[in-house]
Amino acid sequence: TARSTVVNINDLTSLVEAYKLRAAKLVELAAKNLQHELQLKASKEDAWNNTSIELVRASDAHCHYVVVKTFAAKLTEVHDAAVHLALSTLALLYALHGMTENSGDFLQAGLLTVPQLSQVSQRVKELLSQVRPNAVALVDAFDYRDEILDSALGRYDGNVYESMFEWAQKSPLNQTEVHESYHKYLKPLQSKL
Amino acid sequence: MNADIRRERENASFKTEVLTHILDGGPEKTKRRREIENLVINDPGFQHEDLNFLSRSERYDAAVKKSAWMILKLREYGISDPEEIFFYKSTAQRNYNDPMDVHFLMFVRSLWNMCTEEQLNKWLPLIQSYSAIGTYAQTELGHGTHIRGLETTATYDPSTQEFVLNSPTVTSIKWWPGGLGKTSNHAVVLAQLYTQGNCHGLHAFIVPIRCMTTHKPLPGVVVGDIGPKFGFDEVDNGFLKLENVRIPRENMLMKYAKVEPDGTYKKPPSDKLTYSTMVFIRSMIVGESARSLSKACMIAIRYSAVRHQSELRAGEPEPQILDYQTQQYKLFPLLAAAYAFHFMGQYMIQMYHRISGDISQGDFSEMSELHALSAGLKAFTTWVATEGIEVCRMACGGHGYSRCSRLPDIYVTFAPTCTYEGENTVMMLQTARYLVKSYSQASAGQKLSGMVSYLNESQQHHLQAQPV
Repeated sequence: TARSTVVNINDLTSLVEAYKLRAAKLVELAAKNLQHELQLKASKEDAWNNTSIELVRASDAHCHYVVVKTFAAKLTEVHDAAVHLALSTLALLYALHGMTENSGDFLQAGLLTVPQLSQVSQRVKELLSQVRPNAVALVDAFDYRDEILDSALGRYDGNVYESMFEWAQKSPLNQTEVHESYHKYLKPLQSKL
Repeated sequence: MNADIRRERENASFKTEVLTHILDGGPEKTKRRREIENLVINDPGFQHEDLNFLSRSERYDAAVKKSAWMILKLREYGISDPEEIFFYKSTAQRNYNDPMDVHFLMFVRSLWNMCTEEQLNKWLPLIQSYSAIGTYAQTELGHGTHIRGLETTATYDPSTQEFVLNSPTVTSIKWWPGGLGKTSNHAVVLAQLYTQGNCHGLHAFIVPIRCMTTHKPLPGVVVGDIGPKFGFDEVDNGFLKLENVRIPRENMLMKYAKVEPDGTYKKPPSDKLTYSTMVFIRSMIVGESARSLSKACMIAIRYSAVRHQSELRAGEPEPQILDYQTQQYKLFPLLAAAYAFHFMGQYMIQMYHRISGDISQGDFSEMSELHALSAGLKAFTTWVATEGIEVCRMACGGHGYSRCSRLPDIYVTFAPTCTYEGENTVMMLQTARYLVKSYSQASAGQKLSGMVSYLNESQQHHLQAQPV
């Protein structure tokens, strides 16, 4: 019996369900295509090759579902309210952004309508604004020390330009004021012209 | 401290430290990780020149020096927990690679997983003293992920109770193993086993390739470095040609499959057991996708908070580029993906340890799901992370192009994960094989378990679009 489920784009559980059904649909599609090819072709190998695009899409959708589901499950273990809210925003963003990136699958499977897709895009933009105030704190939480990250641009203290200038001065080309190539090639060239 | 970045931290709505504890798995783990990082960072033995200013040979030299130092220090500090070793190694290596990575991750693990107790008794002391430094030689010049196509042969000779190993064609030359070129003196070689006139498929053999005293290649072994690559400059990925190399029967890894002295073959409970080391690495790579992507996000987002450019409103000062919606749209979904992959990586490693524990107890019931999920998630996460790191680099404008941003190094170090330990499209097709099989079982009314159990449900209902 067909059962209808509302896709609530603000509810991660509902989105996990949608990802699950997208995966199921694509696995079904791939399996049926394979079956169809098997009926047309003599060899299993040719049938498999002729279905491989659908098969890769099915695997991709399965993995995407597993990742969304795992992220949602992790949230249930987070008890600090402020962190929970920040991570929930990220989880929603991950799930909804994935929907916009793979909108064809969700539309084709009848999991979303075109008007809903516009709502999803709008919601993604709202989530970007919500992530914005916490963006630096969210990357700080990864806790890679400057010595490990080793990046002039990603320094904890934000003194990017000073660090870049200091690094540039270490370039071996700066060991002499005039590089030997000037005497070997450019000066002779200038003297000949 | 830069005023912009200070203000960002003051405006955050949560305590960063609490989230760090969640990512690490608890406050105690964070504390211990930081202690280990301090051990490395404060150790003068790990200081070296910026590798970007060195030649490839100098980079390899610096990396081997660091590996040797690291092994001594791990012994000195008594660090033996695999997770703690991982922290130590990743701090020592930073954004680069270790020529002995394959020794630690694949050679030693292969021996642990596939040796009999008697074999372990022989090899463990050699590994612990680093008399045996090894690599894992599977891929061949003309053959990659499709392992049944590998050509290297190991033919059993009952008269001497030895295997004779050969690279019969140019395409069968082993190609790519890390540490094979110059560092290793042993290799776990994957070869087609022939005994009593029959081929029994791919099996693993411990092959000595260099003299353990002089480090010179042994007779019949042609070994060397394959040349500069797209990144991995510190690692001597190598080639190996075997010309009638004889090894004792005991050098076949015989925990599961066996060849008796008379040449009788005893097959393993599952062919997949030969590739258990690969499955472990694929499971690890999921977490590695998170680490590389999160590093790239950290660089791009912090820089975007400091960098000011153009005008949002005429006459007003240049805003932080993080205030541009387009910049947010580039970076924040990747930040979300980095978190998603981090949790996925934790799940995958737990799953690997649980199921591999069951396998060692003789329970193979979940092995297929582990193989399928580790292959698919390795491909899924590495594709996203590789593209994401490049997006982060581009989001940093011209400065992302400088090696001092470290984004180029993170990219070239991470991008090979899309092809090593199984090319991604092939990995996805392996997952698909499991999904199609599961779908057929569900269609036939069988009850599925694990992550594919939804294929049972999907036989019963479907979702319909509704207005929100």
